[in-house]
Amino acid sequence: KADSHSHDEL
Amino acid sequence: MNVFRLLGDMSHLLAILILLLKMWKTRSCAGISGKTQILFALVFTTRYLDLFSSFISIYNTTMKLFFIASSYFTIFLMYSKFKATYDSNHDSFRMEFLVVPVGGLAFLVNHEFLPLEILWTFSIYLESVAILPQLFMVSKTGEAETITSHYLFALGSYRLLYIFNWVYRYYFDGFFDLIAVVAGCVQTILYCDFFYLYITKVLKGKKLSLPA
Repeated sequence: KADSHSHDEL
Repeated sequence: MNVFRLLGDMSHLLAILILLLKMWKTRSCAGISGKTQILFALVFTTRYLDLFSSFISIYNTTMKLFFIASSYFTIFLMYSKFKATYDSNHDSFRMEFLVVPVGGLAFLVNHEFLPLEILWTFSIYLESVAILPQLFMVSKTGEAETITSHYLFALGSYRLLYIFNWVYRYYFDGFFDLIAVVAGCVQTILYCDFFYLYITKVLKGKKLSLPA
C-alpha cells in the first residue's frame, strides 16, 4: 500500500 | 522514470525559465499574477518537505531545490526588485478562496492522516488550482504578452504530459495514485480554454487576446 503512493514525482 | 515524466518535468522547468527570462530581460513582471506565484511557492514548500525525510535520486533532489528556490526568487522579483511594474490592480483574485477550501479538503481526503502526508495532499490540491489567479488576470485584462502565453503553455503541457506518465505507470508499473491523478486532471482541464486560444492565435503569430 505504501508503494502505491510513494511520492517519487515532482 | 519514463519519457512522458521526463518531458513533463522538462516542460515545467522550461516554463519557470521562460518566466524568469521574461522578467529579467524586460525588467518587468507586467501581466504576471503575483498571487499565482505565491501559491506555487506554497505548493513547492509544502510538497518538498520530504527533502528532509526521504532521498529518491540526485535528479529528484536537484529539481525540488530548484523549484523551491526559483519560486521564492520569482516572488522577490515581483514584490521587491520589479515591484513598480507589478500590475496589482488586475491581480485581484482572493487567495484565501483557494487556500482555505483546499486545506479543508486535504484534511478530509488523503492517503494517510499524518502531518507530512496532509501537507503533500494540500500541495497537490493547491497546485491544481494555483493557476486560477493568473488565468483570472488574463481574462480581466483581455490579453497576454506572447512570452506570458508561452509560459502558460509550457506550464499546462507539463501537467498534460504527467497524465500520459500516469497512464504509462498504471499499465507498466502498476502505479496509481488517485489523488495525484484526479488533481492533475482538474489542473489540466483548467488549461483547455487557454490551449485553444494558444493554438488558434499565438501559434499563428497573433497576440493572445480575448473577445471583448
